[in-house]
Amino acid sequence: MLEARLEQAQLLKKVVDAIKDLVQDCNFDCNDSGIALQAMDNSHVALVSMMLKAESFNPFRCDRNIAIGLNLVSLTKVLRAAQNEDILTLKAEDAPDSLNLTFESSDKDRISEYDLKLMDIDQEHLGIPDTDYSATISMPSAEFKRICTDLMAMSESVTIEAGKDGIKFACNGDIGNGSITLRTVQDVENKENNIEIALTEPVSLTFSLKYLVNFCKAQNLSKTVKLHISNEVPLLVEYAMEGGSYLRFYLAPKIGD
Amino acid sequence: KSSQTTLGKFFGKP
Repeated sequence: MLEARLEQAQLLKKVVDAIKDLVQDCNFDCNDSGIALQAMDNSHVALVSMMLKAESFNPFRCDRNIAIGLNLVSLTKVLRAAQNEDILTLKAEDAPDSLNLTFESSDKDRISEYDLKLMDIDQEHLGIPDTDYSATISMPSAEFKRICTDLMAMSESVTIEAGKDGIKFACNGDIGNGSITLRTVQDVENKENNIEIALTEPVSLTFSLKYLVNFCKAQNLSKTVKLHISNEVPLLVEYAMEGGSYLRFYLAPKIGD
Repeated sequence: KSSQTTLGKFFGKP
């Protein structure tokens, strides 16, 4: 059986909030290392890869592989009943029909308990090859969101160019064009403000802003975001959480002229 | 004009 206790419900609330507009029905695949999810959006352009490591829970118990088939709209309805600071416990049997969720207020004066009906989801998993990306950019997640939102107002697509001079986000729309160039920032006192660019070769790729703006809903999970880019392969946008857990988004590029 | 690719082009079935 699965028993997983989170000190603060907000971790799961934020994760589900960040992905529910991209994927609807998906399996939480549980085993002794944690809870994983891999799901593509309907258009097969974007992929969500979530890993909530056992270390992010206290305690975490899951002695065999359990697939928890969830509708994220339904899960959201239940999670809305949890306060951010509540202690959240997930429980499920080995071949579960339902997921049991309890929310305890931190001063223990209220315990809410819900059972959510599960679905049988036959999910198609993709093998994601290990890639040595040509460019890895680490930046404040709020900055990335601002860039994507600002450019979305002008165009459907953004071209991300990483070179030795920095990283440039450029768009071309009906009303005109615009670009934002970022250079390395080293803020010793506030490391989360850093912009780090690791580059092995220059890259230039175009992506749909609609999906990038959607990924930015994960902003609350982490103060920094990492973009991994190589020519002609999907972009990886990564939000890291405590305990080695992460939320990753992959986005297929736009190609050709 | 560039066209949108899908992930199946890059990521295989495991």
